Amino acid sequence: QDLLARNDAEAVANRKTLAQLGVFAINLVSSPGSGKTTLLVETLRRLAGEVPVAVIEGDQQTSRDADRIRAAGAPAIQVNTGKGCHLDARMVGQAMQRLPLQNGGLLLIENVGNLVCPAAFDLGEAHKVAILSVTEGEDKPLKYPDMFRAADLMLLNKCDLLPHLAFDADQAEAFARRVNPAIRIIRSSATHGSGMDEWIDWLRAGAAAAR
Amino acid sequence: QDLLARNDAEAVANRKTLAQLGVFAINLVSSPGSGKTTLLVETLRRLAGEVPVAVIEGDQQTSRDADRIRAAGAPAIQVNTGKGCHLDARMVGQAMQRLPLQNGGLLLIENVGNLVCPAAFDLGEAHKVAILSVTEGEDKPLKYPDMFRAADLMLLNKCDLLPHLAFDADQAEAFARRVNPAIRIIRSSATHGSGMDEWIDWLRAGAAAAR
Ligand SMILES: Nc1nc2c(ncn2[C@@H]2O[C@H](COP(=O)(O)OP(=O)(O)OP(=O)(O)O)[C@@H](O)[C@H]2O)c(=O)[nH]1
Ligand SMILES: Nc1nc2c(ncn2[C@@H]2O[C@H](COP(=O)(O)OP(=O)(O)OP(=O)(O)O)[C@@H](O)[C@H]2O)c(=O)[nH]1
Ligand SMILES: [Mg+2]
Ligand SMILES: [Mg+2]
Ligand SMILES: [Zn+2]
Ligand SMILES: [Zn+2]
Repeated sequence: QDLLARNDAEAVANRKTLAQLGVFAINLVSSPGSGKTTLLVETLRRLAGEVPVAVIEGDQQTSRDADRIRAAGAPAIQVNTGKGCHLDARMVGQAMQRLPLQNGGLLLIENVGNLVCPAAFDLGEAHKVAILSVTEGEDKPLKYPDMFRAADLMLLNKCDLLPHLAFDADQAEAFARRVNPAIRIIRSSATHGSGMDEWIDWLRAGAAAAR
Repeated sequence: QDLLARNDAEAVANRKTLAQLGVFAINLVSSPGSGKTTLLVETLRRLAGEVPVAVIEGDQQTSRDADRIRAAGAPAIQVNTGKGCHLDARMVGQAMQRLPLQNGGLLLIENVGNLVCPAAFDLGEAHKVAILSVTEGEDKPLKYPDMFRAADLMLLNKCDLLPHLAFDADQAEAFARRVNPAIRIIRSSATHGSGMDEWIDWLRAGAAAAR
């Protein structure tokens, strides 16, 4: 538990720095392959030239995700966690020092794909945003409850695939609200565009409030 | 590292017990929602009356997966890991004592949905079997390499969805072989049946060899 106490102290320092800079930071969490990077790339395309964005990418190995972000035109730091299965506040604090963070801008942190540990590690973000892909089944909020309890917003992603699945989106939302009655939910498709306007508006509002 | 050494000792004890009993044990690992339980339920349907099967289910919370297994007619123990993100050899050893394990039978262990930590924890199984769903993207073997290196068999699952995805199955297989040249790969659909004959034959062969 010392580990978490130390991490919380570093998260407080990160949050203070971000507040002083006027930067809105989110911590994007999900299972592997739910669509975090695809969502970020599409977000960058829609916000290009309007809001300054910096990205921190967390993965066990490779810089593939940071490469995708840089190709989309935003500065990105790749953190490789090796045997570790989550980002922590120290990693994020160090990466922040290497990024251009601007007033009224966004810091988008994509965590390691993992529905368990990242729920316990505060990075200094304003909000955790959980992505649940409709291909994963309705029951994930019940089976991996800590993550959905820790998230303020859930994107129910890949909704373009619903016609090909026996997935009950209402049931999935009901399970999420059972675990976290206050959670906000947006049904999205990062590749086909549904829900993206609501998501972008939510980010714009956060950035404006952080200024 | 003491943790892993202690775990390895318990895994050795589990493996010895399973060898003495003549039971073929596998450790099923994947991201959350890749289809582990669906695969097991379909496996039980196809092996009913032919091979004795027992199941250990690992999840943070709920007994939903064990309930699905029991409804399919097999004995199942649900292990809830709470904040933990993986099964370990002690949990499995304790669950084994509460299951009817028979010579020439199968012990199917479904781990917590997580592509990171479970790779490091030997449970005493004969093989780790990784499931990669075609909905997760081709790059998972490169980004979460430890798991695919630890697996002897990979099921590329949900292949029934391929017509609706921009997923390159050959590329996914090439990435898996890049991190683990010896990995065996079966393209499957737990809900539509493709690849299931090859999977069942692989289990039958394992059970026969363990006798
Ligand atoms: N149909 C559909 N596919 C999507 C959508 N979003 C992402 N994908 C696909 O899902 C796969 C994984 O997407 P990524 O964006 O790499 O997922 P991720 O969450 O960043 O994955 P990791 O960082 O490895 O955990 C890719 O094949 C994407 O094309 C969506 O809204 N609809
Ligand atoms: N189209 C399709 N859907 C599948 C297939 N296998 C599983 N599913 C669906 O994928 C979702 C998740 O399946 P589960 O079997 O619960 O996955 P799991 O890996 O056991 O999930 P956790 O135990 O929570 O990690 C469900 O909606 C299943 O119906 C498949 O081969 N094809
Ligand atoms: Mg990604
Ligand atoms: Mg399951
Ligand atoms: Zn972790
Ligand atoms: Zn773990």
